[in-house]
Amino acid sequence: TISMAVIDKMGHIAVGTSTNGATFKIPGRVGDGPIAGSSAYADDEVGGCGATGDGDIMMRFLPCYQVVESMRQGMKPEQAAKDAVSRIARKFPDFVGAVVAVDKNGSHAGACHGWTFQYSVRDPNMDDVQVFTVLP
Amino acid sequence: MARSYLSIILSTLLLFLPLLTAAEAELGKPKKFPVVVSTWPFIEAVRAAWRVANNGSSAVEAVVEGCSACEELRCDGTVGPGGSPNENGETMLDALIMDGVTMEVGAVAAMRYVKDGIRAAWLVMKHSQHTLLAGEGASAFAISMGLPGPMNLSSPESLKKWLDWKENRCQPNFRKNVVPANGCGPYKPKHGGMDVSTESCEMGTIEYRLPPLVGPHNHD
Repeated sequence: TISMAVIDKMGHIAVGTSTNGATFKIPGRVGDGPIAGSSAYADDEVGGCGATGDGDIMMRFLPCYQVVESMRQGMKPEQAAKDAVSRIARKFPDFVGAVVAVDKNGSHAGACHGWTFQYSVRDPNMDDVQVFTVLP
Repeated sequence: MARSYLSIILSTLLLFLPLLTAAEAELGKPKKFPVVVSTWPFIEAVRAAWRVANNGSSAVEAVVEGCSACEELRCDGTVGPGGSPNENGETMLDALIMDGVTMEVGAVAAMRYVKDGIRAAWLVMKHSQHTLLAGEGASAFAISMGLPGPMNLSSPESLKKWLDWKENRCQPNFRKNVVPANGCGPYKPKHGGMDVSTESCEMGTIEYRLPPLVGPHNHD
């Protein structure tokens, strides 16, 4: 799954997700890819979020909505990302998933559970895309 | 007369001085935007989004181009056509786009026969008042709005993966409490079928074992 957040030159934020879902899923099964608030969410006044993982579980917790609302309440991206993931892990210790948060100023952070996660960033102060690794 | 000219020039200068210093400070400050952030090391997808955003296009356009690039390149196999066959061997796509300014959302779920997932989601956002279209309805909408299709979204790799799985008696899979437990079905409920009274009354516990299928190469 790719889940992407972009802040354009005007400072406007958009997010998007694209996936072909889980392998050998039961026909008709839809993961959290197309669920606003789970795989991605954005509010121009606050920031954006992308997520990936076991969609069957993540869809029940809407981690990206939680991330954006936590940042609205004043949390930094890292804290908001960790908080959203820990809420899921508390109920499902075996789940695998990750979120990446970016606030309206372009500060970003990731958090994950059950696997090591990487996310990619490009901003004006970089010559090319940089990959960040996040440990569970 | 000359003195009044001088005073006009001086006052104009004084008027614009703060603006000039502010502009200079702004230029000196490192630029903050645009910014592209994406799950996983999908470098080409982020580059594609960056090119669009850095050219001054909108964040929505950049997200569409970035996710589209990943669909075409298939990234790690979990994006776009040709990956993740379901129990019938078919590949279907899910996609979502959200504009953080207007809070508009477009999404497609379990979309068949159309390979452009994120563009289809964008079409739902732009040309419908809905948020999510699913299944063949989503495919028909996307094709009617100009996307290419219908086409087969499987690939030789996904079909081989599926055939190998079938030969391994469809294991592992996402079925639960069914018979046969170790076969390809057709599946029947293990106990009592639709008899909801079989639900126990004691305090339930969260039973969840990570499905053996879910992992770095098999997820949403």
